[in-house]
Amino acid sequence: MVVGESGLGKSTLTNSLFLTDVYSDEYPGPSQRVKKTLEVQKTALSITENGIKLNLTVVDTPGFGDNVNNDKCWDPIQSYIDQQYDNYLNQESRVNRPVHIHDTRVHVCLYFIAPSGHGLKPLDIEFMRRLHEKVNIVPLIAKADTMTPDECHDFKKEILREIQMHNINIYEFPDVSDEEENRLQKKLKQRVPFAVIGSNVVLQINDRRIRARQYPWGIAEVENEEHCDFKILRDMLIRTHMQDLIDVTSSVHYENFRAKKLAG
Amino acid sequence: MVVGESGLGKSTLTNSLFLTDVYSDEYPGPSQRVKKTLEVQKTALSITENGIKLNLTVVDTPGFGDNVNNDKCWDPIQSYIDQQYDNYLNQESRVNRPVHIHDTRVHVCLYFIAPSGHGLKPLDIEFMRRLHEKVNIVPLIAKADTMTPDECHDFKKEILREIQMHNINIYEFPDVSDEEENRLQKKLKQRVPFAVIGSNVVLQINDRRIRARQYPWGIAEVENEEHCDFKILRDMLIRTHMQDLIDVTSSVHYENFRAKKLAG
Ligand SMILES: Nc1nc2c(ncn2[C@@H]2O[C@H](COP(=O)(O)OP(=O)(O)O)[C@@H](O)[C@H]2O)c(=O)[nH]1
Ligand SMILES: Nc1nc2c(ncn2[C@@H]2O[C@H](COP(=O)(O)OP(=O)(O)O)[C@@H](O)[C@H]2O)c(=O)[nH]1
Repeated sequence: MVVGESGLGKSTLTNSLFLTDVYSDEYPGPSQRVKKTLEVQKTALSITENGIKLNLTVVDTPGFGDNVNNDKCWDPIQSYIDQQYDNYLNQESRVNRPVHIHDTRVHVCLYFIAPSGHGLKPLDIEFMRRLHEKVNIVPLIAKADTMTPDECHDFKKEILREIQMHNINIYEFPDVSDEEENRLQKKLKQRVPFAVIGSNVVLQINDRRIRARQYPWGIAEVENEEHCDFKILRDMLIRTHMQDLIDVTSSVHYENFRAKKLAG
Repeated sequence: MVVGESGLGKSTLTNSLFLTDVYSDEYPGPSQRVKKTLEVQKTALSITENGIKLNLTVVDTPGFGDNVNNDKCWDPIQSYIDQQYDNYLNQESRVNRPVHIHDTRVHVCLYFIAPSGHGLKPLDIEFMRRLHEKVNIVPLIAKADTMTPDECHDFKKEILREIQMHNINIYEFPDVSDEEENRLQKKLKQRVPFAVIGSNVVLQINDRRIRARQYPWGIAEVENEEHCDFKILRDMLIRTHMQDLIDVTSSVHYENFRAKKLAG
């Protein structure tokens, strides 16, 4: 699930993450599909990663945080997440239940934070406080090329401080089974929250094709780890931690929901 | 007057415009001074331009557009502007009135637009619709280094289209008396709304001292006209059009206010 106000580069980042045009002129991103009421919308896509075909669903919410009054703009999202848990519970509780339950639960919510340079906005805090016990929240600093390395470093520190102050539990990337992998990832995890750049433009630089943003003063490269954390996010989300995201959703968030629901 | 949501670089731009620390650690910008209620606040400063000493007042509004619910967040600003007209009217109407009335009217409102890349936000439209008949509005695209030249060009077109669609009258920089100056400015006026970059950091590049933002992929220069419209804004605001801004305030906006007020 992809959440954040309009213009934070969500569609562009989603396209960059899956190396495909999830959003394009024929099927525009959430900010071009804003309706009178906030609705959660879904897009199905197939990607191949290391020879394995993955069927993913991208869920977005046009209009989130875009109005003068954004009170309760998190409600449709909260309802959607609960609804998927409900559906799963209904299936699971049947006498004759399917061997494989079609799992439509939301396994990760990428929450886009505007690069203001100051800290979280009241809406960010409101959203995360209400959703952190329901879904794995991975906060991302949007449009990271808006900040210098120093500004980004300070901003990350401030965000983490505020997250802790409000007792928000964001998704923690746990250690993996491979020791070598762990050692490599230890350093990368210190870059949370990940600051990302996305681009629909691929530039030809010498003999390389690079997804980047071309400015008069230089080229910001999406997959350059000196420029942003995109590559790290992509790697952990799709390769190393996808299974854990599914497991935590199933064994923690869903079980929470189930316990509360059955307790009545 | 400087208006816009937190984190759009207003303090930084104000410092850059007046080449002085209007805002600093000792006296922080509006985003660090947010209180429970929206208040308009003033800072007096003196700058010297072409040997002439100018006494300016910078008015800002901490908290504008920063809440979950921003309904009526323009009210304190509207009241402040009206109050200055009221004060002036009271002075002007006295039997024994001063030769020089202390003019505290707001002569220009720099309205900061977030570089979303899509268009104006509902709050931007709401604010400008309500204030365009009361004060000279000069809309600025904040943090212009967030956009590539193409994105900026398209964004400007979209903003102007929306401004026209909502019948908003932004301040128009009229021709000046000098023919040569007019010829030079004709091209510059086509860059409205001005897209600005600001910086509190001055870099030493070779033998030049340049206000800029240093990224791993390059240096965005505040006063480079290839990078943004800062220099043009500064020139027209402080040098060529300052008198006109005062005149239009006095002969159009103030007269409008006075006529409405005296009509009862
Ligand atoms: N500076 C910067 N701009 C970006 C980035 N990603 C997208 N954009 C631009 O921001 C604008 C809005 O992007 P979009 O993906 O439609 O945002 P969305 O409304 O959140 O879906 C477009 O002009 C994009 O080209 C980024 O990483 N950095
Ligand atoms: N990308 C970019 N960042 C800027 C610019 N001007 C200021 N900033 C940064 O944005 C953050 C907020 O700036 P500030 O001036 O305090 O914004 P304010 O809240 O609107 O007063 C700081 O980290 C600044 O360094 C700019 O022109 N471009």
